[in-house]
Amino acid sequence: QLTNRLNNAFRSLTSRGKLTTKNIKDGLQEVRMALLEADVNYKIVKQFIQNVEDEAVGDKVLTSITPGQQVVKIVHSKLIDLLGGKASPKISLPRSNPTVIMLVGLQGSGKTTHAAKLAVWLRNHDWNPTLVALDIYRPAAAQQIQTLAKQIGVASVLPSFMEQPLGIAQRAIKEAKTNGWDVLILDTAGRLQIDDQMMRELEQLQFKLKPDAVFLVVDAMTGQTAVDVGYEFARRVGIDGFVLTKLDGDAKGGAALSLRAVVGKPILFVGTGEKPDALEPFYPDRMASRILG
Amino acid sequence: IPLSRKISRDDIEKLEEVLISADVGVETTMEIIKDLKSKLSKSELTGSDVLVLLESHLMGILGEESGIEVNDKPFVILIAGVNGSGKTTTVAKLAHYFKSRGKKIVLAAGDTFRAAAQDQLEIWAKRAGVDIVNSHSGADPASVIYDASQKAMVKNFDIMIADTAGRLHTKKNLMEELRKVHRVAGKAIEGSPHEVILVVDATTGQNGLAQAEIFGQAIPLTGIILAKLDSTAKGGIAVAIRRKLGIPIKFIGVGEKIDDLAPFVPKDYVKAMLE
Ligand SMILES: Nc1nc2c(ncn2[C@@H]2O[C@H](COP(=O)(O)OP(=O)(O)OP(=O)(O)O)[C@@H](O)[C@H]2O)c(=O)[nH]1
Ligand SMILES: Nc1nc2c(ncn2[C@@H]2O[C@H](COP(=O)(O)OP(=O)(O)OP(=O)(O)O)[C@@H](O)[C@H]2O)c(=O)[nH]1
Ligand SMILES: [Mg+2]
Ligand SMILES: [Mg+2]
Repeated sequence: QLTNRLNNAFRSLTSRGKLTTKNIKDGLQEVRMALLEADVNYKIVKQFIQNVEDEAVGDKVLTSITPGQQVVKIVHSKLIDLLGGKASPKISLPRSNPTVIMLVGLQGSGKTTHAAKLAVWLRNHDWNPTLVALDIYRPAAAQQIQTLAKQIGVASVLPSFMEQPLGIAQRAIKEAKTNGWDVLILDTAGRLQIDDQMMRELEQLQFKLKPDAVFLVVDAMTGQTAVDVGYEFARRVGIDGFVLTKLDGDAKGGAALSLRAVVGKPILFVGTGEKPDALEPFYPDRMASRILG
Repeated sequence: IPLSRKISRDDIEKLEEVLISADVGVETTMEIIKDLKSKLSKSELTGSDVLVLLESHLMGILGEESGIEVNDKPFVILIAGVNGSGKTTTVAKLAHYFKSRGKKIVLAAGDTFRAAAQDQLEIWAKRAGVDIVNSHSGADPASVIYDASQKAMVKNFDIMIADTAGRLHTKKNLMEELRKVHRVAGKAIEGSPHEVILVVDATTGQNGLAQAEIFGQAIPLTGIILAKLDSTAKGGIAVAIRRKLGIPIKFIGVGEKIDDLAPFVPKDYVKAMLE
């Protein structure tokens, strides 16, 4: 428990006067370790700790709480700011006839599962969604979309023999207009941000289709590479927001902070299970508490 | 790190970034840094000295190369891990690996839960040219493993590789299901499962240690396969797992194709981590 560790670090501190630079440095060493253990990126932790230190020096020691609690309070509120502020981000999608949402990310992050979850969420908000399978590589990827679509009762557009992702998407957009689907959720293949050919596929999809939203789907247990992944996807494809998945596990999810810090876009949703209803809006304050442990 | 000039305590601190960035974790990193600093206090070191010491410290943690020795028939390999870690693809890769070494293989499609999981492994089985035992969606995974075990014995297979559904170690009912699969495998074939592998995604951070810990409490893990090492991640959590739990890393996954499996070679892995 971070508060306990901080209280131990501050045991010798008197309860009067201001927080000195030494108090803060000691306390922040504990915070630094907690953030690194929570998978926040090394460089981002360094920057964050420096910012808190600058802000905390000279703060009056409050008499109602322990110095350890006070440092945690400062850190906690600063984390919330970094995660996007107190309120859950507002998700507003334009009505584009059809609106196009594209899901991208590393292999196994949860894209296909969250395509289905987003469809359920959108339907609950008066949209008429359809799933579009653009993963032509992974064995049975199209079947996975087809099965999920049937489970949740929405339509799906699946690859025809030899059809490429751009062709499938363009066909889906045409069909959307005739079938009255007002939002298409494009599920793409998992890929490494360093795979130039696969990243070029996404660049082409983005360029030709101009999706209304591109969401990077990230596994909450992602470690230090989250920064490289977020940065590269944002640089090459453009990211409008994140979906953080598998938060029903016990990963602290420090990658969330790294992504937000490096890309500057909001985490919009969190995945909290394998079923299509396991999608929640992102709450910065809950995430901050989770990261600090 | 400047290789030729003398190294200071501050230089050693900089190594902390290399190790943490590789997902080795705070605890293991601090132990390594402490050890290097104590060596520095005993004699002067150059950058290349420190590099050699760091390599040998990591190699010391990782231990000898350890593979899968097929020393029984039918030899059963049980594959487990959290959702999306790379299990099903790893099962296919292992099938290809052993088939190319002349073994007769049958797969057990133990994921009876996730959409199109059985279809996915069926396609891989065809590509690998191996047999597969599957069931209907929603079937008891233990019954698939039981049927595959029977087939392996009756039809004289050399190896049976059992895929299981992804599961988070925090889900007690799913960990209990895994225990049951392990138990049923043991009842069906004496000594089975002979190899119990946890597939860990190399991009995983510190949670990988909790995964190995909790999965290891449910079933006796004999090895780790570190998948997706072709990513920018260094998979340093494998070092922490080896250090704290003693589970050896046996193979690495380095891509999405059926032959993208390689034996884990500590020397190569450490070199790649430190470059
Ligand atoms: N517990 C839990 N499991 C999840 C969550 N999201 C996805 N999963 C599981 O994670 C695994 C991978 O999900 P997929 O949707 O296939 O991932 P993907 O990103 O489409 O994978 P690729 O297409 O191969 O890149 C599956 O077992 C899912 O059921 C979540 O929020 N919680
Ligand atoms: N780049 C890369 N991708 C991999 C590797 N191993 C698996 N993958 C990819 O990771 C994704 C998930 O692989 P699966 O084999 O479905 O993972 P799983 O653990 O069986 O997933 P669940 O059964 O849903 O829990 C797929 O897109 C695979 O192609 C690897 O070594 N390198
Ligand atoms: Mg997918
Ligand atoms: Mg699988």
